[in-house]
Amino acid sequence: ESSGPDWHVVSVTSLLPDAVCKPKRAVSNSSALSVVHRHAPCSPLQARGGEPSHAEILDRDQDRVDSIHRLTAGPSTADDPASASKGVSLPARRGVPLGTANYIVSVGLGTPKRDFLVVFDTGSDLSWVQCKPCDDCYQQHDPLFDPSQSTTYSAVPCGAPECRRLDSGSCSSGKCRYEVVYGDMSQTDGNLARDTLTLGPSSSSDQLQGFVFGCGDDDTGLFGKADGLFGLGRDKVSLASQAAAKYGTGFSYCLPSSSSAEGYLSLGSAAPPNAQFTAMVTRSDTPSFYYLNLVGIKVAGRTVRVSPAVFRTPGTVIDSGTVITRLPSRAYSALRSSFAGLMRRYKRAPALSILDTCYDFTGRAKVRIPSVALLFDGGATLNLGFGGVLYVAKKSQACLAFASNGDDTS
Amino acid sequence: IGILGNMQQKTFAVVYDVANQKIGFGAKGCS
Repeated sequence: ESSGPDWHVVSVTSLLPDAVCKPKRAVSNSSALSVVHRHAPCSPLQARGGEPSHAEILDRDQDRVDSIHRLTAGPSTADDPASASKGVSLPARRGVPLGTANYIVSVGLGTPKRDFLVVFDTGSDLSWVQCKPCDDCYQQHDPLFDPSQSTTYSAVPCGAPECRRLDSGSCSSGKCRYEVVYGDMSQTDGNLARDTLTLGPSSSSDQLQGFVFGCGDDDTGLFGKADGLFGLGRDKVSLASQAAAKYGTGFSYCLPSSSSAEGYLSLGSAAPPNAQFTAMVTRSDTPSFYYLNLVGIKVAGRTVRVSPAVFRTPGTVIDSGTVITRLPSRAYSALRSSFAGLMRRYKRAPALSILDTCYDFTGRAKVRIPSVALLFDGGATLNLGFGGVLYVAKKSQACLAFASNGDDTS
Repeated sequence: IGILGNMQQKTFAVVYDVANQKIGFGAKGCS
């Protein structure tokens, strides 16, 4: 329910997600994979009672953001003991250490193909699944991928360009060993390999022959029961790059609202007619990230008073795996002030992890929430739906779904 | 740096047009 473009009027009973899956297929172009949230009722990985709490999700989100900040801060952080303890001193091409993403897709690997549920992540490059034989694998949703059962599997030799690009510096019995250490200390090690990747429902026209991926045999951390992870970053080894010759450069996705729909991940760059574009920015020190220029914010239709330089100087990364958008301190303060000023009628609630502007909607039938829009270089505007404005942990704790990066002079 | 997280990307079609070096957002992208 809406009340003009500047406000969201929402029934309080609809604030929390449905407890059951109501699959609504997303519309997309060809070679699209269905996307569901890892912890939503539509997820095949959902473990009843085993999902993390809201506070845990947000704490993990901060681990990922800390990792992105360390990477983009450049070599000056290399002497920081905290940085070293998280493994970010590893060469960048050893894997982009950014933790797991929150959305999953199903992919087919090998010949005959076997289906695997993997998280997808625009903040990292190398794709991997757990493989047999495995020294130390966590419990996953499907049986392990068995290279010996695939007629198209081959190990990547140490001298291959794909191995040299990884800079893993490890070679065993002529096989290339890879390692990715993520920002939350999750880790995968294994052999770099090639096999046929099938995208979509099993048609040979949607196959990538010789897809390079990691065959993990020593994996620990916060991967849940996912069978692996697929990277969509900008490096040559990512799924997006390897699929470019077949589908064209670029890709698109729609992340579903958490419970009642499925989204999609589609390779190739076809865009919906209503899409608004902004420039994709590249930084040589972190070439795997997709940067763009956020230049302003509107609350209830009015531009928040922040100089565009506050956004432009540090820059902005778009990431499918970070949950909460992080803003420069001055921008967040201005957003919070505007938002809170328009929410004065509601009782405040305690902070939730990194979210400090929370409200208690107990006893109310409807709430009226100011809209938030993000403005990008070139005029593209992201008019956020209600779900992008408030993070609703419970009726008594609904929080502005933005956070500060902390001291933006640091 | 700022980070545009997935809470704010939900339900939009997010387009990574690498050939033309641009990123697009289409409202109601899942429906």
